[in-house]
Amino acid sequence: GFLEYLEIEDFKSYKGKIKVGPFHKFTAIIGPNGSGKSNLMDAISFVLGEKSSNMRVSRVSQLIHGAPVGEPVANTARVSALIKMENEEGHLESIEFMRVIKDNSTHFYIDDCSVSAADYRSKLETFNIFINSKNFLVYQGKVEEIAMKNPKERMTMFEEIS
Amino acid sequence: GFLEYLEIEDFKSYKGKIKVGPFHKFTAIIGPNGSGKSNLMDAISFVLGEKSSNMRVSRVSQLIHGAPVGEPVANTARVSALIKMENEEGHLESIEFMRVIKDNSTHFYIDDCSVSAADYRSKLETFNIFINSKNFLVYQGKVEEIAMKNPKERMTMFEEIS
Amino acid sequence: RRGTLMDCFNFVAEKIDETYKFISRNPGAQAYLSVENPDEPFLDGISYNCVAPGKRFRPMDNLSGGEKTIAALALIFAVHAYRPSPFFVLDEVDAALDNTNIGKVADYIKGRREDLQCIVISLKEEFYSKADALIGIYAKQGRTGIQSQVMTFDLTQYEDDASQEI
Amino acid sequence: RRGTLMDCFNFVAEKIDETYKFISRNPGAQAYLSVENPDEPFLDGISYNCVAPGKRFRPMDNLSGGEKTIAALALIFAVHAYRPSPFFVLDEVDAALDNTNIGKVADYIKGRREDLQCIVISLKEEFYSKADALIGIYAKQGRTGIQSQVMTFDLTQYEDDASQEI
Ligand SMILES: Nc1ncnc2c1ncn2[C@@H]1O[C@H](COP(=O)(O)OP(=O)(O)OP(=O)(O)O)[C@@H](O)[C@H]1O
Ligand SMILES: Nc1ncnc2c1ncn2[C@@H]1O[C@H](COP(=O)(O)OP(=O)(O)OP(=O)(O)O)[C@@H](O)[C@H]1O
Ligand SMILES: [Mg+2]
Ligand SMILES: [Mg+2]
Repeated sequence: GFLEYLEIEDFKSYKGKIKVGPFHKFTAIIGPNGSGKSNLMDAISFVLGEKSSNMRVSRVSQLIHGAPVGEPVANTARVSALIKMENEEGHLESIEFMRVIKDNSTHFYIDDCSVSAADYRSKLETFNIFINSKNFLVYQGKVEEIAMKNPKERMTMFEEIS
Repeated sequence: GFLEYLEIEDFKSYKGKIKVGPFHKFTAIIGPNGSGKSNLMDAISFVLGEKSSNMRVSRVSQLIHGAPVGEPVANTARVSALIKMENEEGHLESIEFMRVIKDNSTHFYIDDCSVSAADYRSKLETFNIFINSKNFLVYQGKVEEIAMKNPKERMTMFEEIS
Repeated sequence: RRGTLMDCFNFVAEKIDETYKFISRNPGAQAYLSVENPDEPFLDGISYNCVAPGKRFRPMDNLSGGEKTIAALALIFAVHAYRPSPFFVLDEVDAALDNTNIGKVADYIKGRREDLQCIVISLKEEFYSKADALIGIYAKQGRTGIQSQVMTFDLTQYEDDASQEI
Repeated sequence: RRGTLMDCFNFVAEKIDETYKFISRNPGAQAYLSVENPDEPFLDGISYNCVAPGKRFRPMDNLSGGEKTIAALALIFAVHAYRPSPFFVLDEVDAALDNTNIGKVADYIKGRREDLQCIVISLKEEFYSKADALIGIYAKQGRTGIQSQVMTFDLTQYEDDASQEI
């Protein structure tokens, strides 16, 4: 499978409803300092179930546009990801994963049906997306330390991945 | 004053005697990954009296060319810095600071006269070079953390500088 | 539990050297993972060592900034192969790389198009010009600060770089 | 002891805002240092806050990578002014900066030529092309690994960039 579109609503520096994509096999996100590139990555991590500390905030409600300056534009924010994959007959099917912030809690939806966090996560795992192992996300400034962990830390890394 | 020349002998990736310079008011050091740019900065820190942990080694003897692979080319390494400054009458005078590794200890020289570490350091301080405060050296990968220290760490930084 | 951990370790240990050689495009590059204490593998952890192309075996601390980035990317791609997620997101991993190494990493990503989708964030033209599509982010001034806006460019519509030479 | 610390703090606190405005080339940029606990200044430490141009006051954690680099450079130059050493060495401080910010930092350094010597290490042409001289380092293959070699170029002999446009 692959990620085709992302839809963001009032998430971090993205105000209102913004559709991003289509994403190709090799897509580059570019733009000046402070424009919102890493926030777009945070939107991808968020919709895949990442915890708030890895998105540079202490509480999920801080992810709502305007919240860090005390003027959140709404009491909800939303990110949805359209993932395409081939089924057994070789046709392309799509599935939409969506995560919504309401005040300080989050809700999960698959193709517009509300599901539990556990079901959401296990569906993602059928696509080999294991958010806990984070073997596919490299955050800004963190690449070198992946090679420089001490042996015990590296063992923990392997434990999360296996 | 300003730094005019650097002379390096068997220090890190620099084998034999190498003269570097002249340095201008705004000089850029360029070259491919792993060529020896940061080692040149380490040579500058070394000659100004920096401790080995900030030069990516645990003991000064590891600074000798070839030492990390167990084949040091010599039992000494040397760096000298030629610093130019205007005297009272406005003429340019130069002074040479030199630091030498012999086995695992280091020796300090000013214009070829052996001096104690304390005299060496206080002579540098007449040029406003305070190696402890490091208010003029920014090592690779360390720039962002200077802005992101916590309040207590920042207080310590100010204590070292004052 | 132990079984899957050893499976994972053995899988990645097999793969790391070929991945590091492939990214470095140099048969002289070597990388390996080893368990510190083979009798009690989970006690002392796992060590990682790389020998940069043209250099001798030395502690990882000795590597330069760019060499550490290449070593890290090799480990990331080798680990990923154990349970390959459909896509990758890399935020400015090219920051410490010179243009030669940027070319190698971009070519590695291009070579993996068949089985892996890559989304990279980059400030360097040498890197992002190799992508199939660009997503440009710019800031519009709003009342509560900046508001990010998005534009998309499909680069596959233009010929490859080579044919754009005048 | 306390006296000099407070002197240093007051000096830098005076200077930080003007330095940050100067580097950002934007009067809307703001930076300030404050003592957490004015009654007992040495107890709780010193906090640093920057408001990036065009944005509102927010915690420093909210800044992007490039914004943090600019905030750090402003503090470095403001602190340096308290006991100005004759020269500076900066190792790839431009890694997280976009071309606009690289231009601003390079111009700031050029503007300080009278009173400060700067030695920078950089991989980006947008930065090193603004220097007076280049020191090129390249690796020669030797028996015990690489050996660094040095070449020097005096850029002041060539015309400025603008007149080199064809
Ligand atoms: N909840 C929010 N509401 C509005 N703006 C926000 C919110 N959270 C973060 N921001 C703003 O987003 C900006 C940072 O964006 P981001 O980190 O994505 O930049 P970037 O494009 O990655 O830049 P760089 O190239 O410097 O890394 C900051 O200026 C921050 O103030
Ligand atoms: N004592 C030594 N003898 C010989 N070589 C050494 C010694 N110490 C370090 N080196 C070598 O120097 C190289 C690193 O150089 P350095 O860190 O200066 O690179 P760099 O030019 O800064 O690269 P980058 O652009 O990636 O930061 C390493 O490959 C290391 O093996
Ligand atoms: Mg960023
Ligand atoms: Mg370096």
